[in-house]
Amino acid sequence: MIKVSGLKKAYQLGEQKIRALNGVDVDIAEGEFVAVMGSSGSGKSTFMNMVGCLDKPTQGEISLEGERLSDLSVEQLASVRNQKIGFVFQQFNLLARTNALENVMLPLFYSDVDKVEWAGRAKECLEQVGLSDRLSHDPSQLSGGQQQRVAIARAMVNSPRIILADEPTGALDTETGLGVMELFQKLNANGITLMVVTHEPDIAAFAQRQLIFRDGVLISDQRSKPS
Amino acid sequence: MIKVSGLKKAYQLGEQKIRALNGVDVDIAEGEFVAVMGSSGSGKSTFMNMVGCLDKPTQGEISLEGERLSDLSVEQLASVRNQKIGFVFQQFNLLARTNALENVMLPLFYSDVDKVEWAGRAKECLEQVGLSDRLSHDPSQLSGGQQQRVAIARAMVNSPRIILADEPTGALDTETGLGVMELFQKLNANGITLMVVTHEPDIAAFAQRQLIFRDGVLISDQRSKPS
Ligand SMILES: Nc1ncnc2c1ncn2[C@@H]1O[C@H](COP(=O)(O)OP(=O)(O)OP(=O)(O)O)[C@@H](O)[C@H]1O
Ligand SMILES: Nc1ncnc2c1ncn2[C@@H]1O[C@H](COP(=O)(O)OP(=O)(O)OP(=O)(O)O)[C@@H](O)[C@H]1O
Ligand SMILES: [Mg+2]
Ligand SMILES: [Mg+2]
Repeated sequence: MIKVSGLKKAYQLGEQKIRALNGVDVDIAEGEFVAVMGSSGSGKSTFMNMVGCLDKPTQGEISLEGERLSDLSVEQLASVRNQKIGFVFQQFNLLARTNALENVMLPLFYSDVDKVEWAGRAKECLEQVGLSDRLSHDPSQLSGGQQQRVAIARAMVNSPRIILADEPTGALDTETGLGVMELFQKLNANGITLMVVTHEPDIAAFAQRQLIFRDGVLISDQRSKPS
Repeated sequence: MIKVSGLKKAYQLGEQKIRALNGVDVDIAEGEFVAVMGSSGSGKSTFMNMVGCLDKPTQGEISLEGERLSDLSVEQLASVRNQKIGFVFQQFNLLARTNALENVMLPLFYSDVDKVEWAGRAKECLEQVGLSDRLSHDPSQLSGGQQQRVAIARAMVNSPRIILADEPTGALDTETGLGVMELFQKLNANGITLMVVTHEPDIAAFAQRQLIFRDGVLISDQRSKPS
């Protein structure tokens, strides 16, 4: 499903060169549920952005379902992203002055789903994250945790094959966070491949495999029984 | 230091009326360290925004150091906020295309501190949160956790009497988060009054007192020995 080899990413900032990723090799099989951990600044979000076709690596190769990303044009990358991947950003990235329902419908604009079905699908995803009474609120009228749950619903609405979630429970209380992880577990049981960045051990325990980053390299890759 | 009585806040959204706070009474003494907990949407951020002079209550009264906020004009509220309060927002609220040093200097624009001292003070605060090597990065060039630490440094730079921090470790790994809480403990030992919203018990354990919100009211107010 996801094959990463020799992945490097560096940013040039004036004279300073920041090496965010320094050679990452990892294979993720279809239907796996993987947690990504590591200290602040260790390269987790950079790794997810590369796998999620949101940014291009400096070196190395990523293939999704056998397709090498470096062979694709910008338009092809966008189409792979929209068809295959649901993304929950660390900073939510919701559209301002756009209500919850519309934010969740957004990925459907790029899909083949009939326009008539959009509102129904979006409403269903918002129900699954416990927000059926906030459909008409825009982000400034939602709490931090509610905004995060809108971002999670948006990542699910297009029935992606892969969900990449960057600290999806960071703004949620324990109970609400566990509810989201149970939802992810259900999606995973239906065959969706899941990668979740988290720094909370209770959240990582939902995954079958835990990757740990430090200074842009993988220092650990352990399999464990999901709880 | 902070006296809150009969605090209510409601938002009118079309026909829907959202009651975010439904009557909160609490006194916080000078130099106290208080944790604020409760499920997603229970009113924590709304409470902090009211105490932080960022929004006006629908009903009820808040006094800071004996001064009733409802008696103050918009300009006076802004001056109270800038002189007395350091705020760490749940969504960081850093200025885009503005580097870390400048973001941290921002509160000093409204203070009496001599301009010559600004950069030095800001640099010192960024060192205290472990970011002395990221001074020239703007928010888009920082990781989530690094952005949050810039927001924490900004809340400290003006040597406020009160720090209100809304989930200040939400984007940080355990080790980095504990580092921030130790910094807060030091500030509290120097007499600063601290209120920290968190949903992580390890973080709440740093405080002497834990408030718990549910549906816009305080359901618990317990004192405990800080760890
Ligand atoms: N501007 C607004 N307009 C309408 N409703 C709002 C507005 N801001 C907040 N709310 C509602 O008020 C309630 C309380 O929000 P608040 O942000 O205080 O919650 P919170 O306890 O901080 O939650 P979280 O842990 O998710 O950040 C929520 O149900 C939210 O939908
Ligand atoms: N656009 C950029 N320009 C320069 N440096 C960057 C940029 N984006 C990220 N970095 C740097 O790359 C490193 C890795 O960042 P990344 O966002 O991947 O960390 P992270 O593991 O997600 O951290 P966190 O847990 O704090 O979110 C950081 O040190 C950061 O400062
Ligand atoms: Mg990150
Ligand atoms: Mg909040």
